[in-house]
Amino acid sequence: MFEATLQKASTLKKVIEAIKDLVTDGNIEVSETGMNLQAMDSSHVSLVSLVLHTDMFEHFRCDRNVTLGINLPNFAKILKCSGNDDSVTLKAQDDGENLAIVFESEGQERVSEFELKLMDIDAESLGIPDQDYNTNVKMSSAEFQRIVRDMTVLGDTCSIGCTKEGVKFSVSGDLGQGNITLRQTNSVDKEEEAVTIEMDEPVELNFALRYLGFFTKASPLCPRVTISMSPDVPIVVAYNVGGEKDTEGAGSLSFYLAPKIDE
Amino acid sequence: TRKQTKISSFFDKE
Repeated sequence: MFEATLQKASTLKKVIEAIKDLVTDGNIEVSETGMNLQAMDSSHVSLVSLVLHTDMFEHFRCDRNVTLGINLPNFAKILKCSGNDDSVTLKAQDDGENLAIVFESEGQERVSEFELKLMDIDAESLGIPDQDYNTNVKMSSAEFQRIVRDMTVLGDTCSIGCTKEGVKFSVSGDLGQGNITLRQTNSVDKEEEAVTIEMDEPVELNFALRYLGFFTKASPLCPRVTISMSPDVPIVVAYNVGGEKDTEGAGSLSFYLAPKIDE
Repeated sequence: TRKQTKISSFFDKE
C-alpha cells in the first residue's frame, strides 16, 4: 500500500492548480523515493515534470510502486476543500480503484475524507536528458508572470533573448510591438526581485505565449523561477516546491516548451 | 513564418 502525509495541503493544492489547465489526465508514479508525474499537454508541445521527494512528507510509506491515474481538474476540486493550515494524507491500496484523500486541521478537530476515482491512463513517457543549459536566468516568479501577461496583449509568440546585460522579452502582432528588458541586478534589500543571469553565449528563442501563460500558474508555489535556455532546444521554466527562495526545495515543478522555429 | 515544434521531437521515448 501507499500512504503519505504532507503537512501543508496548500502545497499540493498549488501544485495541482498549476498543472490542471495544461494537463487533464496524468499518471502519478509513486515509489520509495517519492511521487513523480510526467505528462505532455494534448498538443504535445510542452511537458510537465513534477518531483516530490519523500523528504517533504511528514510520513511516507510505499511498499510497492504504484501508478495513480488521476484526472487533475477533479483532484483540484477535492483539494480546494482543504483548509489553509490543513495537512493532507493520501492513501491507495495496491491495484486499488480509488485514492483516499484526508484533510486534518491543525488541532485535529476537523477531519475531512474524500475518495477520487483512479483511471487507466495510457501515457507516453519521455526521457528528459540531464543537460547543462547555455543560459540560466533566476528572477521573481511574479515578475515573470506579469511580463508573460503583458506580452500576450500584443501577440501570441514571444522572443526571449539573453545577454550578460539582461534578458529581453519581445513580441509583435497586428496592433504593434513591444519589449521588456530586465537588467541583471543584485539588489540586496529586495532579494526576491533580483535578476541573476548565468550564461555562456547570448541566446534568443521564440515561444508560444499561451504555454508560458500556463506555466506561470505555478507562481504561488515559489517567489523565484529559473528559466533555462540553450539554442534550438526546449526552454525549461522551473519552480521549487516546498523550499524557500533559491535554495533547493524537496521538490520541483518543471515545464518544458518546444521552441518555434523559422520555416 | 514560424513553426511550432513538438516536445517529443527533442526527447527520446522511454
